[in-house]
Amino acid sequence: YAFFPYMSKWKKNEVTYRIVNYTTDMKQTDVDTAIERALKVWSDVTPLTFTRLDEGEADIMISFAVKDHGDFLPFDGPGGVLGHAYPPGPKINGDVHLDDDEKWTEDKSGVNLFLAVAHEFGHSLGLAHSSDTRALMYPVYDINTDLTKFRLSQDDIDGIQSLYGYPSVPPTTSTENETLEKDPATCDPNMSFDAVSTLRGEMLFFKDKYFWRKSTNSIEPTLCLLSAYWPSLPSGFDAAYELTTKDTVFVFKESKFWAVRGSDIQPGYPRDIYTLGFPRTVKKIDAAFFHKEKQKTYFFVNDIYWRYDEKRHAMDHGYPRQIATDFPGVDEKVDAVFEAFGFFYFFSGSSQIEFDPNAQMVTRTLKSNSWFNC
Amino acid sequence: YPLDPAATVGKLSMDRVQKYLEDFYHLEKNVNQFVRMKSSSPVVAKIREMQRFLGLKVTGNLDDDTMEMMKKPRCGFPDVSS
Repeated sequence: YAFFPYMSKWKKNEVTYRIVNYTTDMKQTDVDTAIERALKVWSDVTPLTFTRLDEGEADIMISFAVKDHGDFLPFDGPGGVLGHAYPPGPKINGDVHLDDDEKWTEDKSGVNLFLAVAHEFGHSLGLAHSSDTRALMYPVYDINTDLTKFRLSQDDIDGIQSLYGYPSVPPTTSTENETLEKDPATCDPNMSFDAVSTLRGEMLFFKDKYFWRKSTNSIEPTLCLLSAYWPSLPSGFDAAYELTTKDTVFVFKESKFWAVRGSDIQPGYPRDIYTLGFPRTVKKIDAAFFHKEKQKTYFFVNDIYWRYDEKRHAMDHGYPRQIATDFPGVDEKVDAVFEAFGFFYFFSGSSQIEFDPNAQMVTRTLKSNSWFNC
Repeated sequence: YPLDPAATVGKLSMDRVQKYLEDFYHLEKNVNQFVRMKSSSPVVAKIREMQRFLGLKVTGNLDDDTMEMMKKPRCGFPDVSS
């Protein structure tokens, strides 16, 4: 990511915007919606709020124009330049100009307005272009972006949070999150998780860019945005576990892992999983949990598992071993696992297996989201 | 040899290429730049800078990938600060 000279940014978190005129390519309500969604991309990961003005001078004036439109940067007709925007500041600064010689659309049949204007808002907030080809702030419009699952890249998040910091209000109280809390997804019987972990007596259920927090003394879980708590972590973890003896949660994604204490990422991370003793053939971890009684951490990969000695900081000899041999009844690929109340809970798709390590047998099969008291 | 500014490489005129480098990589506006594109010319340096920023193979030449990238729709703001 990159900034403008002097790292220009808004000296306040409440930014105003005004849609000065409309393109005739789309319904006005669709333009409004695309612009609101594009602003939300940035407000989701910062303390910024955006208030719409319908008249007068707003911080971000959004207008459609063609060819020479009075700012010495004429547009070039269909194709080529789609729009431009100015860094934060008074008057024309912060403003967004969109080339109305483009065919603006809600979908991808023309130039997708949400995607293009979300990029321009990055400039209006203080980001210059990024050379990270996955970043929204990469200068070239990526027609292949999956609009149904759009998310800022880590580069975008790192850049904008260097300017404005993290969201001030944890998303657990934001309206968006309240609707999500009541969102049927929480109780979807087909719910599956990327990873699960304990954390200081709570349980965390990770899914894409969200996680549910469930404490033993609350009936319902709370749904949170990962980027609100650990903004510099990638989303879509592969595995996570709490090393209770060190008050640390380790999270894994592909061949990297991070150590997190509370909301602080420990220095010196991410590290390669190979530093734990995995062979190079292992590209990612499926699931992991720490067994406090034995001071051992179990790592599950496909149908085998390793056991890591947290005292010796090394893998135990004689591993990997077959999961089904030592955990009879755990036959499916493990998505996630944690230990609770003396049992091991293995998550696989929408099912969860409760395993009694003393009796060495499966005691119950549950729905993965059985902890949410649906 | 003098390159005709209207000459096209992969359906992109030399004019367009020069304007791209001027607009987004602050190539000095000088008509004769393109007349002699020796390896040390500022134009080649700007082509390299663009290729590096956009994640292309840095060749200094207007190869197909580079020309393809320059035809794609994009933001009008420069890629590098002047």
